[in-house]
Amino acid sequence: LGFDLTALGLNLNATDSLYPSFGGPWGEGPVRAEDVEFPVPQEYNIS
Amino acid sequence: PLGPVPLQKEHQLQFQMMEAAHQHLPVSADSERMRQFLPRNPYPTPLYYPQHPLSNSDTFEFFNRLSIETLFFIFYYLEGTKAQYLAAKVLKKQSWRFHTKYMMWFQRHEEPKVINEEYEQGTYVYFDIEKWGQRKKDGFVFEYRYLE
Amino acid sequence: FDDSQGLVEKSEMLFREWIRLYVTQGSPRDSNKAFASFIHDLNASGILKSDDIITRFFRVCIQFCVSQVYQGLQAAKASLPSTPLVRTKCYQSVDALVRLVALLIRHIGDNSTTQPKINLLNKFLGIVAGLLIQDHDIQKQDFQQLPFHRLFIMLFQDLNQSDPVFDTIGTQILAGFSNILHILSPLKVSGFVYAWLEIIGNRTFIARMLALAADHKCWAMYCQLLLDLFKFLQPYLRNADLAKPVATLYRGTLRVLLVILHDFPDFLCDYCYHFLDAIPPNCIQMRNLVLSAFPRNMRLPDPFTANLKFEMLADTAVAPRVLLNVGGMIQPAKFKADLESYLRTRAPVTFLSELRTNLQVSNEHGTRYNIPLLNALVLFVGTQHINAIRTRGQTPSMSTIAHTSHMDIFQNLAVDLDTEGRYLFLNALANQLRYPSSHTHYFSLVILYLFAHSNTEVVQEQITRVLLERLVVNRPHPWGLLVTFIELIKNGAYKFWAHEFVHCAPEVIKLFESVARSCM
Repeated sequence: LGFDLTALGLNLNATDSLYPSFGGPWGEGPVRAEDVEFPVPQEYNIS
Repeated sequence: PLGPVPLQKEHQLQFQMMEAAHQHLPVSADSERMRQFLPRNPYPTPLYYPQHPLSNSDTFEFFNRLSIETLFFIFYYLEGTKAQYLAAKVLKKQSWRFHTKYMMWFQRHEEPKVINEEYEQGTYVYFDIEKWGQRKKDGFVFEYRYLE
Repeated sequence: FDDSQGLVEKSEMLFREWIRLYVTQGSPRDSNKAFASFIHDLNASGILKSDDIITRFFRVCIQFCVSQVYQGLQAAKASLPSTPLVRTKCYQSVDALVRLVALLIRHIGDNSTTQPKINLLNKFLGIVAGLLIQDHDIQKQDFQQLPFHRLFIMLFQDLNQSDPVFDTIGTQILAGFSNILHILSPLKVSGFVYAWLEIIGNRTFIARMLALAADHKCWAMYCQLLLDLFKFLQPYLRNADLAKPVATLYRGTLRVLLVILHDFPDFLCDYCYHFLDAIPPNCIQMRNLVLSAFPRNMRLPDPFTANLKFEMLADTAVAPRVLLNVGGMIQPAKFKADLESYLRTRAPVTFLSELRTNLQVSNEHGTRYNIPLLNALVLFVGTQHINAIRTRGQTPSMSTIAHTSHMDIFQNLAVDLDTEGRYLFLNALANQLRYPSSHTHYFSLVILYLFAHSNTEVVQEQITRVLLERLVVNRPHPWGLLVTFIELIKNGAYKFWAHEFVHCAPEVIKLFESVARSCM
C-alpha cells in the first residue's frame, strides 16, 4: 500500500545530503551537475 | 472508519484550476539560470555512449588526467560550475596562471628576465581561445596584481 | 490606475533597452557595467523620482513579461508554453528584470542602512504577488504560471549568491520570500500550486531556509509553508481520490518530504506536531514519513532486537522537543481548567462524561471531532502524567500509569467515543510512537495498557487496526510503532493471538502471520 518511496528518484541511502542536487518536486532524478551553482572567483566570469 | 468527506464547491473550483495548471507543469529549466553553452535539450547520442557523468568525474584526480585542451574547454564554457573550478585548480597545478586583465591563462616558457615586487617579464605561453591553441608571447609583462 | 501620461510607454521602452543591455553587455552572472550606464537613463527619465513611480515602473515591466507569454502562446496558436521560443523569450526578459531589481536593491541607499533595500525587495515581491493574483482571477483556467514562477525563483537565486551586501539582509530576504509565498499559498492561488511547490522545493530555497540560515532561524517559516501545502492537499487526500493532478502534487510533496527526512530529520522532529494536525488521519504513509524522523545524532537500536528492554534505553529519560504550545491549544479555557482540575483532584466528576461533547464539533460522519484539540488533549494529558510519575520518583511502567486520573481520561475516551472518535483518539496515541524518547515509551505503554485492560474486544480490535494499517503501508515505519506492535504480538500477557478478530478470516490470518514474521 502507498508509494514505494525508494522509487521516487531519490538515493535515500546516500551519505551526502540530497538537497544540493535535488531536481525539484517534478524532477525524475538529480539536477544536472552543470546546473549546480559553484562559488568560483568573480574573475572567472568569462562569457 | 472515517469515510470520505464530500468536497465543497471551493475545492472543486480549486481542482479545476489545478487541473488546468497540470497541463503545463514547470520544467526544470524554469528554475535554472540560462547557460550560454549548455543547451537544455541534450543532443540524443547513441545509447552505447555514456549517458551519465562518470561516477568520479567531479574530482581533482579525474580532471588531473584530462588533456590541456579539455581543461581550457571546460574552463571557458562551463562558467560558474564546479567543473570550471576544478579545471582551474588543475591548470594551476600544471603551472598555468590566470591573468584577470586578459582573462587568459599564461605559463612561463622560460625563466623570466625580470622579476621584481610588481611583475615579471619574459616569454610566456598562453592559450588562444580564438585560434584554440597555444601561442608564445615574448616580452610579456606579467603583473602580479592581475594574478587571480 | 492613474498612470501619468506616457509613463507606461516610457517604462516599456526603458525596459526593452535594459533587456538589450542585459543580453549584450556583461555576462548572465554579472551586469554591473550595463547597470552603471542604465541607472542614469532611469534617473534621467524620472523613474526614480518617487516611490509611486518606481512601483508603476515595476508593474509595467512585470506586465510586459507576463503579456509576452500570452502573446507568444497566441502567436504559436498553442495553449502550452512548451514551445521553446515562448520559454526562451520569457526567461530572457524575466531574468533581465530580476537582474535589474537585484542591482537596484544592491545599490539603493548606502551600506550603513539596510531598510531601503528590504523595503524595495518587499515592494517588488508585493507587486509580483498582486499581479499574479489578479492574472489568476482574470485568466482562470488559461492562467500561465511561468513568468511569475521564474520571477520568484531567479530573484531568490540572485539575492542568495554570496555577496557581502545581500549577506547583511540575508534573513530579511528569506522572510520576504516566505511571507509572499505564504500569501500565495495554494489555497489562495490554486493555479499556481505546481510552480509554488517547485519554488519551495527548489534546492537553493531548501538550502537557504533549512541548512544555511543560522540557528534554524527559518525553520518555523518553512514549517508554515509546508502547512500551507498540507492544508491544500487535505480535502483530496482525505478522500483518497488521487486524480492525476492530485497524484502529481502528492508525489511531488513526497519527494520534497523525503529530501527533508534524509537531510533535515531534526526539522521534522521539531515540527511533527504541527504537521500531524494538518495531515489527514487516513494519509498513513505521509504521516509515517514524518513520524519516522529521528534526531541526526541519535543511534536507533534495532527494533527487532530480541528482548529489547525499551525502558532501559537512556533516551527514554529524554522528552522530545515540543515547539507547539499544547496547553494553549486546549480550548475553551473552561475546558482546560476543568481538565487540569480533574487531573489534580478527579473533580468535577462530570468531566469524563462531558469529554465527548467538548471534543465534538458536528454530527456529520467523518468530521464529528476537533482533531487538533483531540491531539493536543492526548499530548497534554500524557506529558502531565509523565511529570506526575517522575515527581513521585518513579518511571512510567505498566503499574505506575494505572489507576490515575490521566488513565481515567484515556480509558474513558477509548470506551465512550464512537468508532470514529475512538479511531481518532487511538491515532493521536499512535502518533506519539516515534524515536526512543520518554513520550514514545510512555504512549507505547498506554496503548498496551488499554489493550490489556479493556473489557471489550472492540477496543482491542481497533487498537490493532490502527497499528496494523500503519505497518502494512510501504516504508518508512516509525521505530516506536514497530517496537509497540512487536511487544503486543510477542508478549503473552496480551494474549494477542487468542482474540477472535485475529482469526476472523483466512486472509486476515495470513496478513497477521506475514506481519508477525517480518516483525519477529
